Amino acid sequence: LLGKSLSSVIRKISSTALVDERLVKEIVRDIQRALLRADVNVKLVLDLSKRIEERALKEDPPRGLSRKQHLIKIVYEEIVALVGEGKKIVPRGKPFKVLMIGIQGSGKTTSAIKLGRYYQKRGYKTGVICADTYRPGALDQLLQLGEKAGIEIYGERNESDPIKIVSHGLEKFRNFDLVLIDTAGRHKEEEGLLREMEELSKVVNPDEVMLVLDATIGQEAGKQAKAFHERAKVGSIFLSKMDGSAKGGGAISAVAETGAKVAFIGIGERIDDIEEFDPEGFVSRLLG
Amino acid sequence: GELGERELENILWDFQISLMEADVALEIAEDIVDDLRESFMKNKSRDVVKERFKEKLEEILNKAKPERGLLELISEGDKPYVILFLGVNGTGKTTTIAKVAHYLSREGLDVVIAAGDTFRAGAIEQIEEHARRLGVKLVKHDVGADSAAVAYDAIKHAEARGKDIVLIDTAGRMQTNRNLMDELRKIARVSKPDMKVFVGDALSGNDVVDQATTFDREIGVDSIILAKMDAAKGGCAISLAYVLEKPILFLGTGQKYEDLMEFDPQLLIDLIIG
Ligand SMILES: Nc1nc2c(ncn2[C@@H]2O[C@H](COP(=O)(O)OP(=O)(O)OP(=O)(O)O)[C@@H](O)[C@H]2O)c(=O)[nH]1
Ligand SMILES: Nc1nc2c(ncn2[C@@H]2O[C@H](COP(=O)(O)OP(=O)(O)OP(=O)(O)O)[C@@H](O)[C@H]2O)c(=O)[nH]1
Ligand SMILES: [Mg+2]
Ligand SMILES: [Mg+2]
Repeated sequence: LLGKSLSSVIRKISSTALVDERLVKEIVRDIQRALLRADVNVKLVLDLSKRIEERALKEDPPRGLSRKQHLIKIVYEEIVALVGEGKKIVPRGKPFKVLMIGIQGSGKTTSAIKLGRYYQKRGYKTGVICADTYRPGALDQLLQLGEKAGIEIYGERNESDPIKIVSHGLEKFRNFDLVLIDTAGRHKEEEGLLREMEELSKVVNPDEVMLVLDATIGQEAGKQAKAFHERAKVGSIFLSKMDGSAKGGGAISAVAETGAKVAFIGIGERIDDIEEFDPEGFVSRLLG
Repeated sequence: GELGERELENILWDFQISLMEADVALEIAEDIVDDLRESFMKNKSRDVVKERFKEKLEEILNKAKPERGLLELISEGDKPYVILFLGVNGTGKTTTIAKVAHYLSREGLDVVIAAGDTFRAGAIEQIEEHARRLGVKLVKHDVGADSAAVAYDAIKHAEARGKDIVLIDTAGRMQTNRNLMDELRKIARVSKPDMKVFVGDALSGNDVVDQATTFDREIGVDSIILAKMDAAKGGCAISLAYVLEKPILFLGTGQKYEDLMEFDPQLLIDLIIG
């Protein structure tokens, strides 16, 4: 029932003669350090450690399972419960509107094009609207990526009101299957930008609000995700830059704070560097 | 009175948690607490606990306090003074270059920017717009051109026109990508920069240490700028100061050109302990 994910933990458990309190504490400590190094929220890690330890020492193994197998099962269940399952997004209705939001530099623009190509390859006619009126070169970035990906881009070079741009873009793409809206980066201290995002979300009335999260993000992930969620109901997460050395533990905090699920991960800068989220693979990488 | 051993452990554990919650890397937080435990063993006095924590952080962060400011280093260096900016994707390199160009121009220096990101979509347009707004000369080639050639061109231009500074932008890259690190090494070899600046994202967690140490080992890092400090707690500054002991020149505190402040250890300590 388990992938290679917990192999080192499993090996330690299997090679030990006896499942006693000392082994349990040692296992919990190993897991704790791996998760902290992977940027999982400190409080979540401490709560998880307590739960694993309590269950391992107090629960009786179910019929047919040795104490060792039971310990392995507990560890696996508790971590996967934190991560949650993936999410299959099936564009329905014309057009299915996805609002891409997130912190500066997290990968929204690149990920919007990756998603566009992912769905267009599966038969959904896709358009992307450039609603970033702040970043120099934002429209050029989308136009160039769109040309490579064969995706239509809508933008207005000299318009400073993103709401106007989005209204015009939605009109242009009204017969498309899928429309992705790329927005400017923002974080929870920028009240004006959060308010703009809230207004944008009201005008767009998106079918999906996707938070693009940088896999390298540290302990601020949960608080930032919560602030976004309070203004626009986050339904899914795109975890970018998983091709580096970061483990993406911040995604767990974002899931915990928003109830959203991780739908996709970004694994590089190219348009095809996108994968559906695989919880087991994620957990395996998390534990190093 | 004196701290009991159990009480000391609880205090140290709480401090380690507050460091980690402020984005100090796990192993660094552990090392800091180990150092503190040793010093507490020598003097168990209860009433200077918070002072000792502050002193420890000051001791670490002062290792990253620049001995000489950027303007001083430039005045002592060759002309043109060449600065190469490097770091992983999306940390704020291009925007930071614009801020530094703004800062130096206001000090009366003649700046040239090299559009060294010849790879990413919209990269040249992005820095071109910044250069236009700042009234600063930009040297660029076509998309896909050799980044080292753009850097070389910009330096030659600066030499010919008696310009003071060349700021070289580079594409973001994962420190784990062998080919891209080789490319960066070539850019550094060709441009022979007076200063190599690592631009880190203050929101990043444990990975920032691996990023900076890898860039330092593979390419060399002379100083650090941490962007997006307006969104962060800044523990990464402690991790980097502890591990690299390289000067942190500036903190990026927003998206406008003025949002560049000199690194002040006290500010960071107040964020974390205060
Ligand atoms: N290696 C890697 N790089 C990525 C990935 N996703 C995005 N990037 C890079 O990260 C950088 C930032 O990406 P953008 O798409 O511009 O980010 P953004 O969120 O739109 O940025 P703002 O609009 O400024 O907030 C670029 O250099 C991208 O090529 C990924 O999955 N892996
Ligand atoms: N809030 C805030 N945003 C910043 C700061 N510095 C940069 N940004 C934003 O972060 C995003 C990415 O900045 P860039 O300058 O494109 O980053 P980069 O490192 O050049 O990105 P790549 O070249 O794609 O690797 C942009 O939206 C910037 O406006 C800062 O100090 N504070
Ligand atoms: Mg963008
Ligand atoms: Mg750049």
